[in-house]
Amino acid sequence: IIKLLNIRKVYRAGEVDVPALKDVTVDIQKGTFVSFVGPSGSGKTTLLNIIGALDTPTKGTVTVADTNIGLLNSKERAMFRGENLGFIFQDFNLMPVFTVFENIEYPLIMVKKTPKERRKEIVHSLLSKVNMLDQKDKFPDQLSGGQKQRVAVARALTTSPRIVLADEPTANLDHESAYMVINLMKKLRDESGVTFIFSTHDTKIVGEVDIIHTLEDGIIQKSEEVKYG
Amino acid sequence: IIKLLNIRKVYRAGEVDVPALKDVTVDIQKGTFVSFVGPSGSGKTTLLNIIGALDTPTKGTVTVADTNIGLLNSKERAMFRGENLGFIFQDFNLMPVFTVFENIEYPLIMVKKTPKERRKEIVHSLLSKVNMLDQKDKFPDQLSGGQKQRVAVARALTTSPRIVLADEPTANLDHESAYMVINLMKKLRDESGVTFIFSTHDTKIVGEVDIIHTLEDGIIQKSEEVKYG
Ligand SMILES: Nc1ncnc2c1ncn2[C@@H]1O[C@H](COP(=O)(O)OP(=O)(O)OP(=O)(O)O)[C@@H](O)[C@H]1O
Ligand SMILES: Nc1ncnc2c1ncn2[C@@H]1O[C@H](COP(=O)(O)OP(=O)(O)OP(=O)(O)O)[C@@H](O)[C@H]1O
Ligand SMILES: [Mg+2]
Ligand SMILES: [Mg+2]
Repeated sequence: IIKLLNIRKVYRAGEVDVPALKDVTVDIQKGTFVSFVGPSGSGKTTLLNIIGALDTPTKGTVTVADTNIGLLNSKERAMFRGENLGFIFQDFNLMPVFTVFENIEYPLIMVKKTPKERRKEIVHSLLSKVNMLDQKDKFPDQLSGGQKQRVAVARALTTSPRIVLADEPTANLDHESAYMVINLMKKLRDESGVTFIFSTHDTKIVGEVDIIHTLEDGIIQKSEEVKYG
Repeated sequence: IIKLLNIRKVYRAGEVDVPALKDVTVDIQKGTFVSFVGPSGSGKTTLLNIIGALDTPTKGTVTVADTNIGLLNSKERAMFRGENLGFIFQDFNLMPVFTVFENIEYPLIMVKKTPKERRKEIVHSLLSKVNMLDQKDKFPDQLSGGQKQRVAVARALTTSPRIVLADEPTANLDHESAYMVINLMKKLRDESGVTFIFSTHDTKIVGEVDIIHTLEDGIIQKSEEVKYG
C-alpha cells in the first residue's frame, strides 16, 4: 500500500546541508504492523513525515494507496491526508485552546463533515478505549504527559484512517496504557485492515510488529520479518 | 536532603477538584538515585514540580537542602532553584529562539553569572558528553525528539546542581543514548554526590536506581530498596 523509491531528504541548517535520509527504498504491505527503529537522529520522524505527505522528499518517489503523492500540490496533499491517514506525532501536537473532546473531534468536523450526534458517539467511544473519557473537558495543559499521548492516539484514529503513522506512540506511557494502545491498534488491523507504521524505541511495540526496518545514517541497514502470519 | 510531609495537591479543572496528590510523605537521601514510578496520571510530574519548588502543595511541608521551600516567596524560590536544582522536563521546554548552545548556556548566564570563556568550556564539555556537539548551532525545531531530549539533559546539568529532577529523561532515546545519559548521571553522583530524582516508565532507569517509590492514585503505595551500596 506504500512504496518508497530512492528517497533522499536534505535539510538546510544555517550554511550546512543535513542529509537526514540518503537513499531509502521500501515497500509496506496493507494491514501490516511495520516499525522503523534506529538511533536518535537517524531519520525516523523524517521518513514518517514523507510517507504521511506532511513533507516532500528532496529526491525519489512516494506512492501511497496508488497515489504518487509527490505530484500533488499542497492543497491536494492536505485532502489526501485527511481522507486516508492518521498521525500520532512525537510531540503530540494537541491544540491548547480546545478541550480533549474538541481536539479528537476536530478531524471529523474538518475532513469528514460528520454530523454532531455521530461525532459525539465516535469521540466518546475512542475516549473510553484509551481510558480518557473522564478527562474529556480538560485542556491539554491540564493533562499529564501520558494523558496527552493517549489523546493524540485517539485523535489519529477518529476518521477511521487506512494508514496510521505513529511516531513514538508509547514513549510517555506506563506498561498498562502502552499495551492498551497496542491492543487497540491490533484490533483495528484485524477488523479493518488498517496499516500501522511505527517509529519507536519501545521494545514492547517492536515485539508486536510484522517487519522491523533498521534506519541508521539515513539508509535502511536491514529489514527483518518477525511474525509468520 | 529532601523531606516531604503529608503533601496534598489539588488542581481545579472547571468546576471539579482534581486531587493529583492526596497524602505523600517521603525522605530522600543525598547522593541517591530515586525513582517514582506509577501509572499515567498518578501524580509523578506533580510531585517532581513540588520537590523542585516549581509548584506549591495545597497542604504539607517540603524541605529541600535544609530549606522549607513552602515559606519562600516566588522570587526566593526562583533563586533557590537556580542555585541548587537542575530540571529535565517531560516536554523538554527548550527555548525555540535560542540555539542548542544558547539554551544550555542560559542558566550559566542568568544564575551563575559565569564569564564567557568558562561558559563555552562547560557547555562544550556537556554537549560532547551527550553527543550533541556537532548540533550546537541548530535551533530546537531542527532537532529530532531524542536530540531535544539530550539538550534538555545537558541544560539541567550545566550549573552543577546538587539535585536533579528528571521527568522521563529517556522517553525519546534509543538504547545507546539512554545508557549514555544514565552513565553520565551515575558519574556525577559518584564524583560529586549529586542526588537524582526520576519520574519514569523506563525499566532501563528503574534497573539502576537505589530506591523505587510506586505512586498510584496520589499516594505512595510502596517503596522498595533495590541496591545495597
Ligand atoms: N493544571 C492541571 N489542572 C488540572 N489537572 C491537572 C493539572 N495538571 C495535572 N493534572 C492532573 O493531575 C494528575 C497527575 O498528573 P501528573 O502530570 O502528575 O501525572 P504523571 O504521573 O506525571 O503522569 P504521566 O506518567 O502520564 O506523565 C492527572 O490526572 C492530571 O490530569
Ligand atoms: N528542520 C530541520 N532542519 C535541519 N535538520 C533537521 C530538521 N529536522 C530534522 N533534522 C535533522 O535530521 C536528522 C533526522 O531527524 P529525525 O527527526 O528524522 O530523527 P529521528 O530518527 O526521528 O530521531 P529521534 O529518535 O531522536 O526522534 C537529525 O539529525 C535532525 O537533527
Ligand atoms: Mg523522531
Ligand atoms: Mg508526567
